[in-house]
Amino acid sequence: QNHVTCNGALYNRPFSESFEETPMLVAVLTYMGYGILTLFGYLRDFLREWKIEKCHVAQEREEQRDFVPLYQDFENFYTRNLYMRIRDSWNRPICSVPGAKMDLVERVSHDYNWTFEYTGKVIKDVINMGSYNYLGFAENMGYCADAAADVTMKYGIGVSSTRQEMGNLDKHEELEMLVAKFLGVEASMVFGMGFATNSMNIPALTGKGCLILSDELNHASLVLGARLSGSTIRVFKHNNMQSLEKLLRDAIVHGQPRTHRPWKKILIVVEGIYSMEGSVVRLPEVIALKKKYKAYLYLDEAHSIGALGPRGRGVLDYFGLDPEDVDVLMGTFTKSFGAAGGYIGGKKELIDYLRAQSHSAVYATSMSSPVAEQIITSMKCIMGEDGTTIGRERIQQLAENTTYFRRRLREMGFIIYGNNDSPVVPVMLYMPAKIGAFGREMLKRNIGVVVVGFPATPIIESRARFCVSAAHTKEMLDVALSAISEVGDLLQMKYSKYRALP
Amino acid sequence: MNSRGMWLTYTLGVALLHVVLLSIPFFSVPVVWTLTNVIHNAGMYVFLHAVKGTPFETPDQGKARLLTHWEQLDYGVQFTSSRKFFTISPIILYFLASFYTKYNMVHFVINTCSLLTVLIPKLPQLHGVR
Amino acid sequence: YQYLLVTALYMLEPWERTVFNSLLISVAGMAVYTGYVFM
Repeated sequence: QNHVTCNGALYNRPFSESFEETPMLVAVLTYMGYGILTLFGYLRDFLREWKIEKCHVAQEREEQRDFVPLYQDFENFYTRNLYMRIRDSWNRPICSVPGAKMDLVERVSHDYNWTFEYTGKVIKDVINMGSYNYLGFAENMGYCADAAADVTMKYGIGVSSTRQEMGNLDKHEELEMLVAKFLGVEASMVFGMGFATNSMNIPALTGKGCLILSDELNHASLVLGARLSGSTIRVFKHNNMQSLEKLLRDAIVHGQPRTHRPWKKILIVVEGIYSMEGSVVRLPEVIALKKKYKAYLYLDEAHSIGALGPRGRGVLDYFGLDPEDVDVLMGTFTKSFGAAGGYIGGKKELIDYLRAQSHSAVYATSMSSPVAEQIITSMKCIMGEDGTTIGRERIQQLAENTTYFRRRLREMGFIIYGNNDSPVVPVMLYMPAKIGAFGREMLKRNIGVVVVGFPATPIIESRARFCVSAAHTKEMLDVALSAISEVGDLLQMKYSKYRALP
Repeated sequence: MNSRGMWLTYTLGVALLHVVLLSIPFFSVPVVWTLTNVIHNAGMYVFLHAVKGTPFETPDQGKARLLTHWEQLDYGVQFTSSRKFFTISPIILYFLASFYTKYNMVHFVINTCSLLTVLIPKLPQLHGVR
Repeated sequence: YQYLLVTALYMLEPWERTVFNSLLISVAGMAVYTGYVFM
C-alpha cells in the first residue's frame, strides 16, 4: 500500500512510503519452501542422531552428557539446517576499504559450507551495494585518512582508560563540541561503540516506574537498553501513530499496572531510518504526540544522521524541525562518517547527568583518537567548515543516487519497501532459496549485496538490502541495476503489481 | 501464525496430505479420511504442543525456551484469531472424517481420541500447565 | 531452475533432491494410477 501523507500542517514535504503486500501465491510457495526445508532438517538431525551422518556442529563430549546441556539443540535448528546451506552469501571476507568498490577474498567450500578454504585469489573491484557508507567517507586516502594518520602518530591508537579516569582527551572534548554544533543542541557526549550508546544509556535515563514506548522494529541495542533499564516496555506497531497514541492514552489514563500510580516518565523510543524496512520515522507526528501527552522522546539516528536532510543533519533537518523538540538525540558515526562509535546530544544538564551516571562513562574505554579525528574531519567536511563544498556535494549526490536507484528498481517491477528518500533500499526476495541464489548470482556479476531472511525478517519477507552511497557513480549504479534486472529475470523476482510502464 | 497466507497454506497442506493418501491404491476412502485426521493431528500435536523453544535464537534471554509453540503464539494472549482458527480446523476435519467413515465405531473411536489430543492442550486453562 | 528455487530444493544437497523428486514422482504415479482405476 502506498502511505502518502499529504501536506498536512505537520509535514514540510510529501511523505511517501510504500510496503506492497506479498502476493498470495508467493506467500504460499514461501511457506511450502520453509516446510520442505524443515522436514529435510528433521531428516538430517535424525541421521546425525544415529551417527549415519557426521555431525559438524559443536556438541558436548560423551563425558559431559549428564551435565546441563551447553548447546540448546533446537535453538540451532535453523542455523544448522537452513542457514548453513546458504551461508556463503554472508560474512564474506574483504581485503580493501568498504568503499564504493571493494576487493573480496575468494573462498570455496567442499562440504556444503560447513568449512571454507581460501583459493588465494582476490575478486577485484566488486561494486559494494551492501555496506553502510552513505556519504562515501570510507576511504583509505584523502583528507580524512591523512588527518587520522597524523593523530595516530601523535596520540597513539588505544586510550586504555575510561572517560571518568585517564581516558578523557582534548580530542574527545573537541569532538563533543563539534557534534553539539552539528546537531544544534546544547551539549553532546560521544561513546566508543554505537550499540553501547543505546544499551548503556537508556538504563541511565529510565528505571522502575517508568514506561518505554518502543517501535516494534527497533534495533536490538534499543531493545536491550530498554530491558536493562527495568522499565515497563510497551511496543507499538511500526511507524503507526494511531497505535502509539492509543498506548500513550492508555498509559496516562490507567497509569501503572495494579497500583494505577501515574508513570514517573514516559519515554518514546524511535529510530530515524529503519535500516531493514528503509522507512523514515513520522517524526512530525511523533513530536506532536509527545507534546500533547507530555512524554519524552529518544530518537536514534544511527542511519539518518549524515544521510538525510539538505544539510545532512538527519531526520530533524529532513523535516525542518527544531532539535529542541527531541529530548535525547542519539546517533552513530559508523554509517555516514566512515568511523565507529555513537553520540548522545541534548540539554547540557542531561549530558552532565549522563557523564556522571552512564555505564559507558564509568566502565568503557573511551573512543580511540584516530577514530575521533576521522569523525571531526568528516563532520567538518559535511558542515563545510573545511572550506570546501565536498560535504554538501556528497549529500546532494546521495539524495540523487537514492531517488534514481529506487525509481529504476520500481520501473523494473521489483517490490521495494520504504520511503522514497531513504538510502536503504530493501528489494523483496520472499522464497528462502532465492536468498542464497540472489547473493551468489550477484557476486558472479561482481556486485556485492546483503541478503536477509527469517528470523531476522518476517518469514514471508526475505529481502536483499541495498545501501546507496554518495561514492557510487551513475555508471556504477547502472551496472548494478542492469545486473539486478538480469538476476531478477533469472530468479523471477519482479513481483510488483504496480510495474511502471516504460 | 497470522501472517499473510499462512492459513491458506495450512489448508492447502491438509488437502495435499489427503490427496496423497487418496492416491494410495489399496486404501479405502474411510481409511484415507481417518489417516488424514490422525496424521494431521499428530503433526499438529508435535509442532504446536510437544516441541518447546524456537528453532532460532531469540533476544529474549531464553524466555521462550520452555514454552511450546502454542503458548508462544501471540505472546500468550488467548482467544486471538489464530488460536480460534487452529482450534476449529481439527474439529472440522473430525466432522468430515466421521461423515466419510459413515460413523463406523472403530473409526469413530480412533478419530475422537486423535481429536482430543489436539483439543485438550489448546484449552486456555491448560496454558503453561505441565 | 525455477522448480529448484520455488520448492527450495536449490538449498538441498543432490541426494536430498533425489529423495524429494523420487517421493514426488511416486506420489504422482500413484495418483495417476488410482485416478485411472477410479475412472
